[in-house]
Amino acid sequence: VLKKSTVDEESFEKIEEILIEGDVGVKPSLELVEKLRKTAREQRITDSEQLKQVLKEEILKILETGDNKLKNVARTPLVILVVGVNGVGKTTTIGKLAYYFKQQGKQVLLAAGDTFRAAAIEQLEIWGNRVGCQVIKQKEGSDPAAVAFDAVKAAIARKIDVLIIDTAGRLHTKTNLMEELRKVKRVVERELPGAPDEVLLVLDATTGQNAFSQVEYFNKALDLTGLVLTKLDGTAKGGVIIGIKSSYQIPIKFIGVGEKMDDLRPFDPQEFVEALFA
Amino acid sequence: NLSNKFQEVFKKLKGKGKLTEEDVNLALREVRIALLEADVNFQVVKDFIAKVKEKAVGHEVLESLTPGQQVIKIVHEELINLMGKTNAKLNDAGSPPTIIMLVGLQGAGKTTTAAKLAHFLKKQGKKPLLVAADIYRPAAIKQLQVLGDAIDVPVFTMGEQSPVDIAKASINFAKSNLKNYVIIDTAGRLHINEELMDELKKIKEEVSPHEILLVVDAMTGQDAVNVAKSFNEELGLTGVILTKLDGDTKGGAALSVKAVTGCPIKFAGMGEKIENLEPFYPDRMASRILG
Ligand SMILES: Nc1nc2c(ncn2[C@@H]2O[C@H](COP(=O)(O)OP(=O)(O)OP(=O)(O)O)[C@@H](O)[C@H]2O)c(=O)[nH]1
Ligand SMILES: Nc1nc2c(ncn2[C@@H]2O[C@H](COP(=O)(O)OP(=O)(O)OP(=O)(O)O)[C@@H](O)[C@H]2O)c(=O)[nH]1
Ligand SMILES: [Mg+2]
Ligand SMILES: [Mg+2]
Repeated sequence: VLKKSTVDEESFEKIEEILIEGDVGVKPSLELVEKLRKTAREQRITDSEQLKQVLKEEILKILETGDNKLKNVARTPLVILVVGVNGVGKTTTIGKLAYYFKQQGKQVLLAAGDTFRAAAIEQLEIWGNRVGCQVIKQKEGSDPAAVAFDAVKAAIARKIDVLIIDTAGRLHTKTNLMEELRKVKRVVERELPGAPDEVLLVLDATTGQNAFSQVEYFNKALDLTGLVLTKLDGTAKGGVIIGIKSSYQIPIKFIGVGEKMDDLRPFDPQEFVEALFA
Repeated sequence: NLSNKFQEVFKKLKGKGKLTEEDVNLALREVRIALLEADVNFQVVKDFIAKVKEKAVGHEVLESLTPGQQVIKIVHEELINLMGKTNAKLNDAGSPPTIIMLVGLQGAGKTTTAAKLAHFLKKQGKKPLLVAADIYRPAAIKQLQVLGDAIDVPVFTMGEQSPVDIAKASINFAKSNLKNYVIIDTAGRLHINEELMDELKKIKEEVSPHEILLVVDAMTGQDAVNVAKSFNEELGLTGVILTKLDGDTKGGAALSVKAVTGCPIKFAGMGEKIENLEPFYPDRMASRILG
């Protein structure tokens, strides 16, 4: 990838190209390259392998800050609200999360909060069946907040450990739909103070710079507690999360690497950085 | 936006006569950044900037424009040139049915778009048939059936049989039921999944679609070229549909996909409802990318 072994202007240009092609974005890439130039001067780096290593460490500094784990709460249920734009992998991620918790011996309940899209409820029910957990649902077209309300009540009554609420995909620029999500969150908060414990924004690794806008709007509306980056099993690198992490400090909690129930992994910054330069 | 950035960059230039290489380089630096921030692919941007530079250096600056505005004008024209003309037509088979196959990555909007296309064709007096060839995704068949019901378009399904057999049988069904358009919805897949790409090739071999349309999410980033290139090399695309353009994404993937495949972008998905399908307008897209 960096063919020459010595460091020159071309090395920095090549690095900028790798970063931009990895969807890191123009500004964050330029900032990283500037830092790299400075370090290369200060440390008199002449070997391009060493240069790459310094860059990886720069990126790791951004990705490793803070705690990337799921919240641990003293009370049950732990409530997770899953949100994001259309088609990014929310429902599938919920299926995978349910499996993840079931493997830990936890009691899981799912809420079919997408009452809008064709066969959304059926899709979540199939996941519930596969994983072995119940799904709280209402008729298609009902109020998602009503489903969330029912689900929280049921989770408390059934002594559930983890409740995961699915929501319909929506573009962040649709104000009324973002308001609908805020209502779901308020209803959950009212029924169970402190909940939802996690509000996870699902981002598709194939998404480009629009990911920043998605984070901006969803965060403003809901105060995100974490990100899930899906479809990293493709050829997209998901580099947008570097700039997102440094601007918003929202931890990346999981990554999706396929369509099966065990294709969910905790986010590993080292692995991510290696893949960016693979 | 770009014109504002240009005002800054060109405040110092006097602006009469022809565009110098220096003017052009200055302007194109800003254009390059704008295109990359709009998600146009790195390599595509490089080639595009080189092409524009050739056209721009020595170009007359029109009386009414500043040098910056003149460069933007050339960039805009070149973008429209690259993206082709509005072409919201589906290839028509000599003898019915006309067979359309939708392909693309997971979650791009294929199933929704299949229904939108069926509705579009029905409004034109055609008799479309939807084909549920996604046997993998939970409730995919149900999803297409619910959509088909809503627009009163029949959905052909054979449950979870092989998608190749389903596609084949659907053509016979269309012929016996006088359906003149067959729209095959396929499962989302990665372009690097050999087995699943082979499945698409087999479907193509079996039914010889008149249209193979790649459905691409408008917010796709740099990866758009990899996806479009692979799908085109493996299948030979006849067109592209760009979805989710109702958001605030700049949509540079449109330029990347067109540049790397040469295929026309035929339609734009402008929302989740069945009537939210519009012809693709290259000039509107050019303004959006540069905006
Ligand atoms: N390859 C791959 N595909 C994924 C991954 N996560 C989800 N998918 C696929 O992406 C597609 C969309 O997934 P969904 O779970 O329906 O996405 P969603 O966000 O719930 O979609 P809407 O509810 O319609 O907004 C499906 O085909 C999934 O199988 C992943 O990590 N890798
Ligand atoms: N806002 C908006 N949403 C869209 C558009 N087209 C599709 N969607 C939504 O995007 C999500 C995914 O659409 P699907 O039709 O399920 O996508 P798909 O390509 O069939 O997904 P897979 O079969 O899993 O690969 C759904 O929530 C759709 O409603 C569009 O033009 N605008
Ligand atoms: Mg969903
Ligand atoms: Mg589909």
